[in-house]
Order: sequence, then structure tokens, then C-alpha cells
Amino acid sequence: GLAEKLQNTFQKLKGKGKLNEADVDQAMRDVRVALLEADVNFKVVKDFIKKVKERAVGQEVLQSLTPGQHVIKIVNDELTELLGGTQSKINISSKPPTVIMLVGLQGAGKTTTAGKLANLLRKQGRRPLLVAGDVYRPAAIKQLQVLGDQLSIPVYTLGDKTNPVDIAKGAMEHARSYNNDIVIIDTAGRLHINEELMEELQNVKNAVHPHEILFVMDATTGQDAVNIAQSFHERLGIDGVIITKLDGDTRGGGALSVKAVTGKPIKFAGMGEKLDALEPFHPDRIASRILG
Amino acid sequence: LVSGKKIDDELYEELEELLIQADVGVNTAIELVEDLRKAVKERKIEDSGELKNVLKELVADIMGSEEFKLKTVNKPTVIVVVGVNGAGKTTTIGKLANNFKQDGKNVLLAAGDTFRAAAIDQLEIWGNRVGCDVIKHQEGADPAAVVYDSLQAAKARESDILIIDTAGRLHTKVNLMEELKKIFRVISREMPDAPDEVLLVLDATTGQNAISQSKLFAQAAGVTGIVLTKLDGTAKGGVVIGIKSELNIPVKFIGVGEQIDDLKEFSPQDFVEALFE
Ligand SMILES: Nc1nc2c(ncn2[C@@H]2O[C@H](COP(=O)(O)OP(=O)(O)OP(=O)(O)O)[C@@H](O)[C@H]2O)c(=O)[nH]1
Ligand SMILES: Nc1nc2c(ncn2[C@@H]2O[C@H](COP(=O)(O)OP(=O)(O)OP(=O)(O)O)[C@@H](O)[C@H]2O)c(=O)[nH]1
Ligand SMILES: [Mg+2]
Ligand SMILES: [Mg+2]
Repeated sequence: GLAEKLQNTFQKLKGKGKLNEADVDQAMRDVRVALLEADVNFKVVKDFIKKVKERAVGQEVLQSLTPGQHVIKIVNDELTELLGGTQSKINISSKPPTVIMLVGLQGAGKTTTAGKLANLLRKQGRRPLLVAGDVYRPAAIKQLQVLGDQLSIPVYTLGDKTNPVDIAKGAMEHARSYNNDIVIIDTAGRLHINEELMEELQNVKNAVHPHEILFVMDATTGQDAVNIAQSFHERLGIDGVIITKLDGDTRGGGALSVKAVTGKPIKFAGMGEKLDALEPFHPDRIASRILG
Repeated sequence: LVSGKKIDDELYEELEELLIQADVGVNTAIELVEDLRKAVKERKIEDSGELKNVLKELVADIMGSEEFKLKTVNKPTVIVVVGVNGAGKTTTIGKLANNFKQDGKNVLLAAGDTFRAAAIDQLEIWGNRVGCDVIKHQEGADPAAVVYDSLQAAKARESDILIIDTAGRLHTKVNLMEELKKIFRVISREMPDAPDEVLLVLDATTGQNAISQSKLFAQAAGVTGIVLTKLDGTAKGGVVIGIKSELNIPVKFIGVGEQIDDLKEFSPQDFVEALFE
């Protein structure tokens, strides 16, 4: 990974005598390539390298016997700081029900994550209600109902001929009548550039005032992660992020990009297709994946 | 990038960044820009406005030209659709079935995803929209058994086209890739010349992980072509350039939306134009 690459780079550079700032530039190029290969957005990489270089041109690195190790430590520290701490809590409202809305692109894993979240919160002693807010995708409602059955968690639906705003409002009334203290709204996947559908989300938000709008993103997302996350955040104001499909071999640099551009915490990681495969997001683990 | 600017390192760096931004990948981007420098030297190009055009030409050359037709001489033509979770396989099958139906073909679908919640229901709705039958078992059945039945049904009904849907699976899950290999063993036992096409569905928002996906699916399933979906978004899908040059897997179709008509044949020219927009 990057650690070995930096070691080789500095080995060659030290062979020529004392290290200087230009040598650090060479090391920064290694860091840049590593981050880009890991799918970190190229603008996020630029800002990141600037920060790292400021720290890497100090005497601590230039006079070190092991400059490669110093640089790796700086990179790791900066990455972990940028990714934020582990904040895997759902903010529970003092005035129930707490309303959670899941949003994101097509196929990101929202419906499955809705089931996982409901499962997790029920294990924490809550009484969640799942809401079938996707009226477009074939068999989307059935998909959520099957998950609800597997978990014995109720699913609120008004079918696919009702608009999502009315479904959300109906779900709130239902939650109050049946004492559900958590309402999890599954929404249809949509493009951030689809005006009409982004407005629909806005309307659902205005109707039921979610306490948590969680942006669900596939961990394999590449450079476009910045555009996508920024658009959803600007339109809706997201409160947190869930990164899915981290059980593969993707480096997950998109997660860094999302955190950098929205400033919002990555709360959970989807680690599989089963309904118990939701873990708190560990920034140090993603940092080491990104570094290879 | 305007005409009249000097051709210098800064310009080449700008182009490299454009490629990286399009998910081409840093190493492929560096190689492309090196080839560009060579071409500029060989052709004695002085106008910076020409640079982008030469780069487009280099990329279009890599993406190929004649490999985009589906091989449909056999009857039934057997097409298997594979890929990671949520890429757009089931939706693509609906669109593809519709295209064949419009061409007057007799199409049969196989609900090979027996695992995911409501996967069979989803494909059945597409079958209804297109007007073609779906061979299915109950949820939880062995996908190889569904595939076996669908091959018999396609022969018995003299279907022109059989399209087999499979469950999404991460390429790193060995047991799931073994399940896929079993499906292919069943197919080749029943019909030695099949499958005619194995389409890997790739989401255009995917970054460099698409390379790993392509490698492992190619090993397990013998991929004959890629369907690049969700190109109606802002992602460019540049990773397919490296996939074509390293693994020689061509893009055959692109998905540009969620409706039944939103599947187009791949055009290298359109692709390179969009890459630089
Ligand atoms: N391996 C893995 N698969 C996942 C994970 N989360 C979801 N999936 C799978 O990804 C696919 C898409 O999941 P869905 O829940 O349907 O995604 P969605 O965002 O609701 O899709 P749309 O409603 O069409 O936008 C399914 O095959 C899921 O089983 C995860 O963390 N790991
Ligand atoms: N915008 C857009 N959405 C697409 C496209 N292709 C598929 N989708 C959407 O992507 C989501 C996932 O599509 P599916 O067909 O369920 O994907 P899949 O690969 O079969 O998913 P799994 O079976 O769960 O692995 C759905 O919401 C589709 O409508 C496309 O070209 N453009
Ligand atoms: Mg869904
Ligand atoms: Mg499917």
C-alpha cells in the first residue's frame, strides 16, 4: 500500500543526501495517486495534500531517519480527523415519534437499510414503523413488506397510486395511534439532478419534519460522490450518511469525499445483505482501506 | 481549453484532471495523456484546440467499434445478466426484452434471483409490461433449478431469446461466485453453445472498484459485454476505458433512465463527447 510506496520513495531520495521540500513534493505525489486510486474526489485530494504538505515539510520529517513513517502517520491522522469520530447514534426526539427519512440514488441500498435500521432500533427497545414511500419502482412496496414480515415490524403503505407526501402524513397519524416511537421513511431512488423528484423529497420533508435525513450511498461511488452528496445536502439538508456495500473490496474513498463536502457524520456502514448487517461507522477502518 | 493557448505541461495536466474527474482512473489517465503527447509530436500539432479532439480520438479507438452487436444466431439465444447489487440488472432485462419484442422476437425471462425480497415480483412486473412470460420458482429455490427449467421451457416454446436474471452479488463473495459458476455449468450441460452473451451490468457512478468487479466476473462467468447504467446522472463511467484496454471487455449498451425505452446501443463517439462535457 501507500506505506511501502513512501518508504521506497524516501529511500531513493535519501540516497542523494539530506531531504528537502522538493523531496516532500515527490512523496506528496505518491499520496495523491493512492487517494485517487481509492476513489477520493480529485478536489478533495488537492485540499488534503495541501494540509498534509504543510505538516510534512517540518524538521520532524526532513531530519527523520524514517521520513516515510512520519508522512504516513501525518496522512493517517489527517484522514481520521477528516472522517470524523464514530457517531453512530440516531438522535431520538424528546417528542416522539422520531422521524428518519432515507434518501439517495437508485440502487444505493435504502430499502434494505430501512429494514436494518428498524431491526437495530427495535433491539434497542424502540417500536419502529417502516413507511413504504417508493411508489415508482416495481414491487418496491412488496420488497419493504417482505422485510417487515421477516422482522415482524409493521410496514405502513397506501399503495403505489398515492403520492409520497400523503403516505408520510398518514404514517405519522398511524404512528401516533399505534405508539410507534420511530418512523422510518423509505423513499424512491432518484437522481440529484431530477428537479421534480428532488422537490418531492422537499415536500415530504416539509410535511413531516424528519429529525434525521440520512443520505444512503454505495461505497463503490467514485468521483461523482461530491456532486451527488452536495446536491442532496443543498436541497434537503442531510443530517448524516450511511455508506453501504462496504463488505466488498472497494477502497471507499467516496466516503471521505462525502464527509469533506457536507461536513455531516457518517453514522453507519452497511456490511452485507442480511438485516443484521449494519455496523457503526469506524473512521480508522476506512482510513486504512483508503491507504491500502 | 481554448484554441490559441500554448501547448504546455499545464494543458496536459488539465486534461489529465478532466479524465480523472470522469472516473478514468489515475493510471489510465496518465497513459492516455502520454499517448496524447506522442501523437502531438508525431503529427506536429501546434493548435491547443486540437488537443481535446486527438484525445477523444484516442479514447474512441480504445472503446472499439464492431463488437457491440449481440450474438443472436442461435435459437434460443441465451443471455445471462450478472453484476453487483443494485447495478440495474433486473431493470436492464426489462428494457432489453422490450427491444427484442419490438423487433418481433419471442422472448422468455428467467427469474434467477431467488434470494432478494420481491426480486421475482419485480421481474414479473417487467414481464407484464413487455408482454413476455417469466419462468420462476418460489423464493429461496435453487437458482440453478430455475435456470434449468427456463432452458427446457425456451426449447419447448421455441423462444427466440431467453434472458436470465441473477441475484446481485459482490464479486469478492466466493460462495456467491461459486453459485454463479454452477449456473453456468447447468447452462453448458443443457446447451453446449450457450450462453450466447453474458452481460455484466455496471453502475456508471462506480469508481475504480469496477475494475475488480470486471476481473472477477470475467473469471467466473466469461463476460461478453458490459451494460453501463445510470448514465442519465452526472457520472461519466470513465472506468470502462481501462476495462476495455486491460480486459478487452466492450460496452454494448448504456442505461439512460428507469423507463422501458431507456436502453441504447453503445456509441463510442457519444461516449467520448459526453466524457468531455
Ligand atoms: N453486499 C451488500 N449488499 C447490499 C447492502 N445494502 C444493500 N445491498 C443490496 O443492494 C441491492 C439494492 O438494495 P435496495 O435496498 O433495493 O436499494 P435501494 O436504494 O432501495 O434501491 P432503489 O429503491 O431502487 O433506489 C440489493 O440487492 C440489496 O440486497 C450491503 O451493505 N451489502
Ligand atoms: N436513473 C437510472 N436508474 C436506473 C437505471 N437502470 C436501473 N435503474 C434503477 O436502479 C435501481 C436498481 O435497479 P435494479 O434493476 O433493481 O438493479 P439490480 O441490479 O437488479 O439489483 P439487485 O437485483 O438488487 O442486485 C432501480 O431503482 C432502477 O429503476 C438507469 O439506467 N438510470
Ligand atoms: Mg428501494
Ligand atoms: Mg435484480
